[in-house]
Amino acid sequence: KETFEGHQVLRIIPKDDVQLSLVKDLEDIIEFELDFWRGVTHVSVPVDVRVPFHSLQSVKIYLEVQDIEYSIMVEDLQVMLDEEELESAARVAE
Amino acid sequence: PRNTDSFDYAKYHPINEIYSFQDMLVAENPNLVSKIVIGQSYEGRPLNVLKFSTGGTNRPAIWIDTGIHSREWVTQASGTWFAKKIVTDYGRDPALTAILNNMDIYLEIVTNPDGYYFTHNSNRMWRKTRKPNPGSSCIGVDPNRNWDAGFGGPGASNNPCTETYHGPRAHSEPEVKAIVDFVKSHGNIKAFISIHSYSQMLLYPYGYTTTAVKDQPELHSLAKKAITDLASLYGTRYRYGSIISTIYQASGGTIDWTYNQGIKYSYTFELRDTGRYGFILPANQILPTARETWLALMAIMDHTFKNPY
Repeated sequence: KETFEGHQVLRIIPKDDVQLSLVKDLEDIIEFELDFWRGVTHVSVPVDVRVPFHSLQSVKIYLEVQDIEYSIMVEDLQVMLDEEELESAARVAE
Repeated sequence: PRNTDSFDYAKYHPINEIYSFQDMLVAENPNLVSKIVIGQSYEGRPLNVLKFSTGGTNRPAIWIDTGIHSREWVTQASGTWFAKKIVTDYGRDPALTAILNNMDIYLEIVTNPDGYYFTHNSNRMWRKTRKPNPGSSCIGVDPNRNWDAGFGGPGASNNPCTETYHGPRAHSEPEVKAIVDFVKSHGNIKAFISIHSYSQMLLYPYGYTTTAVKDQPELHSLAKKAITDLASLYGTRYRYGSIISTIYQASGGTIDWTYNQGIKYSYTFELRDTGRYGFILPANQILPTARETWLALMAIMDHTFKNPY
C-alpha cells in the first residue's frame, strides 16, 4: 500500500504570465513526481500540486527563487488519509 | 446492510459494497431499476450501469456517470445517493416523475472500477485506469483524455508516467470504449453528465478548442440556472462556463466527444470542495454535496425533458 508521509499539497497562485509559464514548466520536471490536483489555468487562479517529500525542498526553492506565491494546503497528506481511514472504521463500528 | 434503506450513504464504500448496493436496489425496485453490464474493465470487473425506466422502448435518455477519476471518492458516493434518490422520489416528486414517465435515466456509479479498487487497497491518490502501457513501466491512462475529441492535442500528455496521459489511441481504454459503444448503440441520449471533483465548477464543451459550441448561449444559461439551484441549499458557490475558458485546455475529454455525437446537454461537474480537503473530502460532506448537486442535476434533466430535440 502506497503511503504519503511528508507529502504536502501546495497551493500556488501565479501572479502573471511569466509565473504561469514557470509553474507550467514544473509539470515537465518528471523527477519531482508532482501530482497536479488542480492544473495550471489562468493568472491568479490557484494551482494545487501534491509534492512528494523528496521533492519538497527543491520545489519550494524553485518557487521562492522566482518569488512565486504559494501556501501549504495540506501539511502532511498521510495524516489526512489516516484520519479518513479512522473515520470510515468508526462508522463501520457504529 | 439488508436493504438500501439501511445502507450508510454518509460514508465511503469499497467497490464490493457499491456493487451489492446496486443489486439490492434492482431487487427492491424490479419495475423501475435494472442493471446493464456495458462491458468489462481491463482487470475484468463489470461496468455496471443502472437503468431507471418506466417502460417504452429506446426512450430519450439521460446519462450520468461518476468516478471516472477513481480518487474522486465523493463522486461515487454521490452517485450511490442519486440512485436511491431517484427510486425514492419517483411518484412523489412531480418533476422527476414527469421526466421518468417520458425518459430513461442511466447511471454509471463506478466508471473506473480498477482504479477505484486500487485507491482502496494500494494508492489512495490513483486517478487513471490500471491498464499497463506497452513500452513503459508506468501504468494507466487518464480516462478523461482518451476520447476521440481533439485526441492527443494540447491539454493532455503523451507521457505514460503523467496523470493526464491520453493513451496510445482514442478509446484505447475498455472503460471508455464501453461507454462509446453504449452511447452509439443507444442513439437517443439527450443529456450526458460526467461528474468529477474537486473545484466546484459546472462545465460545458469545448475543452480542446476555443471555438464556442453552437449551443453555447443555451448551455451557459442552463448552467447558470443549475448552479443557482445548487447554491440555494447551502450557499455553495460554483463557477461555470466552457472547459477551456473556465479551467484549461483539455483534449480527448468525455463531454467534448458526447457533444460532437449530437448530445446537446453535455456537462461536467467538479464537486466540492475548492481545496481545503480536495480529493480527501471528509465523509460528513457526502450528503450535503449529493443533496445540493441533485438540485443542479434536476435543473438540467428538467430542461432536457422540456426541450426535446
